[in-house]
Amino acid sequence: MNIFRFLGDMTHLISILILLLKIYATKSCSGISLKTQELYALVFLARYLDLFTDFISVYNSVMKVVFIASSLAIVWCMRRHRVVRRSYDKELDTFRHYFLVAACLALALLVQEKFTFLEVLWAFSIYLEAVAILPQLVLLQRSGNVDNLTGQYVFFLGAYRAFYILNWIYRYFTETHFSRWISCVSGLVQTALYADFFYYYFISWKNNSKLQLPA
Amino acid sequence: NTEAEVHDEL
Repeated sequence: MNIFRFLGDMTHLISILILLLKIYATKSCSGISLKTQELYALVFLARYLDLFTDFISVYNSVMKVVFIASSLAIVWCMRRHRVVRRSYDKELDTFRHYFLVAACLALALLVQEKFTFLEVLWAFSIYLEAVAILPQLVLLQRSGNVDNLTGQYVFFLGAYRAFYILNWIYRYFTETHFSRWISCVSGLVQTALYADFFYYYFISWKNNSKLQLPA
Repeated sequence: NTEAEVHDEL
């Protein structure tokens, strides 16, 4: 494992911790898209079924369990927690996420490395992860004002993607048979979706002002 | 190479 992959995993983990912290400390999930969180839970469940079939390392297995557990916990809190669920911006979170799921499943059936159950699910999870942030970005755009922790959450998610791209570039030059084009193309799409958000994030950071997205 | 890659990333 190279440093970029490790930093990518760590920023991913930090983003989830920030989200849990926000929900735990403020007992509020305002500004957070339940649809995006449900998509992430689905992404992790579909991709990490290989916990039962392939063993890569203790690190990988532990991280997989952490990602599945934390994403389910967040969805549970937003849907079921007595206090937290009241702050959910339901009327702003109207993205039709089922269409994303259907489109990604169709694409996974057409384009995958091998037509087996686990490989189709794996490709599905990669495609879905690439677009899972869309409901969240739409919600932020609609609400305009972004609170600090929500801004940090999306920033660290974006950083995770950026580090994974550096990781693939590194692996491309250091490994002889590195050709995971499904991951790379999807990863590039996913990172591109953050470009706009990053732009406004850096503007607000430079001006030392509150993060605001244009309507 | 038609073999599926080992998915060693998260």
